[in-house]
Amino acid sequence: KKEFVVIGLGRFGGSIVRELIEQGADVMAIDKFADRVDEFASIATQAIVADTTDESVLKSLGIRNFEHVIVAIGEDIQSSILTTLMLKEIGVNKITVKAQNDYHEKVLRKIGADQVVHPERDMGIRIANNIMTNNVLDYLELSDEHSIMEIKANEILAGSTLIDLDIRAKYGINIVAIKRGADILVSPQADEEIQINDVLIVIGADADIIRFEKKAM
Amino acid sequence: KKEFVVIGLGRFGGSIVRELIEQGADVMAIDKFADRVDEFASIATQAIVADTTDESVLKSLGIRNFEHVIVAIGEDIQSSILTTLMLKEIGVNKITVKAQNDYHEKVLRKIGADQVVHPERDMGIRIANNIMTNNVLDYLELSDEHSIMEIKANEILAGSTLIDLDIRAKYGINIVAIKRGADILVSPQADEEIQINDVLIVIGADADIIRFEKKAM
Ligand SMILES: Nc1ncnc2c1ncn2[C@@H]1O[C@H](COP(=O)(O)OP(=O)(O)OP(=O)(O)O)[C@@H](O)[C@H]1O
Ligand SMILES: Nc1ncnc2c1ncn2[C@@H]1O[C@H](COP(=O)(O)OP(=O)(O)OP(=O)(O)O)[C@@H](O)[C@H]1O
Repeated sequence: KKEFVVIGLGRFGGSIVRELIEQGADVMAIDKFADRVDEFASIATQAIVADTTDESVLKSLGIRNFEHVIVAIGEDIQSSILTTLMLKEIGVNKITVKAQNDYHEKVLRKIGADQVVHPERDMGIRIANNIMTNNVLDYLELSDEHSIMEIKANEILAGSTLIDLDIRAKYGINIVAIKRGADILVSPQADEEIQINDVLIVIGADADIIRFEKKAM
Repeated sequence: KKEFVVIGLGRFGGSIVRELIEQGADVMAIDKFADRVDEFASIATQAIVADTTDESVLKSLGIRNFEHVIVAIGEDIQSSILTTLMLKEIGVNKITVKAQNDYHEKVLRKIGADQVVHPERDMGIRIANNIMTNNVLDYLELSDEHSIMEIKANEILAGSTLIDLDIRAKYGINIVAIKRGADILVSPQADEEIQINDVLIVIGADADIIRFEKKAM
């Protein structure tokens, strides 16, 4: 069984605890506020009240034996940095830390955090993109310039077949699958007719996908 | 030019302002704290200090003329709810609101929020999944049970061709593309040989993709 430690039980840390437990892992959940810890007493494998900037406390919890520690302390940047430093010195194998801003991330990387995440910033970018493009439901970034996007078909597209639209030739993008209700048609045929409410799963350069969305829809 | 209002300039709201501006939209950025507003004075189209629970203030800003308002007020659930109610009464076309928890979401939907988002909760789920499966870099949920996942090829897979692995027959999943360095090979041929560090873009039922990741890698 995989074993994890999550320090900081705010919305982000708390969500990680719940999902790891859901996926069958063992989780030690730690926070300095007893109220927060109480919320997780019946959820986490262990729920502990502790201030993780105290090195003796970290050692007494046997934290070095866990394969991965997640530091989800938010606004208190100094505590986040100090906790990360301590975990590194104790010899924890892998450390994922939530950063408040770019300065915070720079420091965390220099002191050895393995993975730095920006949940609010990254979701903000995702939501902003979702808002700007009415038809794009969600996307997965493959690289700085390429993505897989979920595009909801509108009335303009409905009734056309993939070969009619000649998407690959005109826009340089590929429809790799179509989500229709509960079904997913992978590698659809050229004669597949698009229906209203189909969700097209498209791969290509971002600029080309957006151009398709503006011109063909 | 698309015009948006973002209320609440924390990490999430601030990120939305920056990304919308980056994408060429006009943005009115509002917060009750002058310090926060100052940060955006040179970024947003307009940066305004205001308490949005004051209906006369909202009206004087001409907010009803904007196509989409984003409410990114965090910890103060009552202000988030009151602001949303006011925006609805003023007749704003579309309202996206950040929720703190499920109770907050229920209330927001009842009072007419068009879109409710949980940035920390959803990123927590994504990070937890990323942590549990070493090889899965990122994913896009197509439905409750199907996803597109980015799987990093390890030494076990390297050297095998797609036909060797017989993935579709054995696991019921499809490799729709391979990311190799800066290149993306869409709809790879059956004789394509996987190289170390390739990122396989896979579509299928989550359970089948995880089974492939456990058994073939
Ligand atoms: N030194 C510490 N030791 C243990 N827990 C801590 C420490 N410092 C802060 N925390 C806890 O970290 C949790 C998350 O911090 P905070 O609420 O400031 O972050 P946040 O980024 O706003 O959270 P989120 O966005 O995840 O809801 C809090 O519950 C807090 O009690
Ligand atoms: N009534 C209000 N009118 C305008 N702005 C408000 C109001 N109430 C709160 N805000 C602002 O909303 C912003 C975001 O709120 P807060 O920092 O509590 O949320 P948060 O969820 O922790 O933020 P994030 O996670 O996005 O960093 C704050 O800058 C705050 O000043």
